[in-house]
Amino acid sequence: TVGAVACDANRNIAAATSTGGMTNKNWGRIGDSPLIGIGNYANNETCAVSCTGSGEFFIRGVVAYDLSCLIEYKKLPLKEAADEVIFKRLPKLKGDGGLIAVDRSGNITMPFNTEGMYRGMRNSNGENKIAIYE
Amino acid sequence: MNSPVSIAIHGGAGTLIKGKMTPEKEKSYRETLQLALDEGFSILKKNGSALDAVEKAVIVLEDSPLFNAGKGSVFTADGTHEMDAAIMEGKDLKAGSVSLVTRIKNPVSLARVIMEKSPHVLLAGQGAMDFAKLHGFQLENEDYFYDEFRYQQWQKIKDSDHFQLDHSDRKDSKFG
Repeated sequence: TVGAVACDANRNIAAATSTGGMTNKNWGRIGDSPLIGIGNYANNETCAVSCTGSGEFFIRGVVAYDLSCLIEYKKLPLKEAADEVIFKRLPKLKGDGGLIAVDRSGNITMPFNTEGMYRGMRNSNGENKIAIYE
Repeated sequence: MNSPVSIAIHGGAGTLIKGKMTPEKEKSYRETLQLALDEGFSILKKNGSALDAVEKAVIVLEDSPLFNAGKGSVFTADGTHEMDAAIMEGKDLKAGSVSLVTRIKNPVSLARVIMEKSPHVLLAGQGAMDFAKLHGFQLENEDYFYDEFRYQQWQKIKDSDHFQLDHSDRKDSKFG
């Protein structure tokens, strides 16, 4: 699964997610990627988020919208809210994976709780990072 | 620029995690990830929209055989490639998504057209394919999506009840 989130100069944010699914899947199985609020969500008032991981758990956890709600209702900062979702709420469902998220101030967070995650970020402050995590 | 701009991307590893891949392979991954970042960021730098930036970055990743999306999609139990994608903008909560499509080069672009040119949010399967054809999407040959590494991944669990997540070597029977 791949995805991107961005914040533009007008302080609008967006998210995109795309996947080829799971090897040997059948029965028309879909995961979280095409489901708005599950693996993909964007709201200028909170954040834009794209998820990757075991889709069934992300569906159960309504993960992308859950992150947005933690920011909107609990007033958590982006990173704190994303950490809550990936390190506390998702493991309670026995789920694994990660997300990338950005808010309209351009803050980025990229938590994950499993191996094999590839990440990249770049901003107008000159930060430019690519990382492959074990 | 009016205010700071930023972009982030993610990609699953296709069972190849750091320490298990050759330096050449890691270089390829890093180059593709950097290209996706650069293409998206160049849009933002020119005062383009976040929506355009995320679509472009994902297109770069979909066009690479290295990632499980678009060209690099894994094999289904039937030996086909079924792809899903979604896109959403935060300004007005517009969203579009597509599921279970085959032979579409860039599903993320189809998701965007669904968002912009239909009253719906999610189209799936044959209906989504019909919508794609109506809006001029070219269908690629199945050969375009063939990758030997993905094929061998499938062969290992073909004809079993197992399925496998792209970022894991595990073969869990139920949830990947």
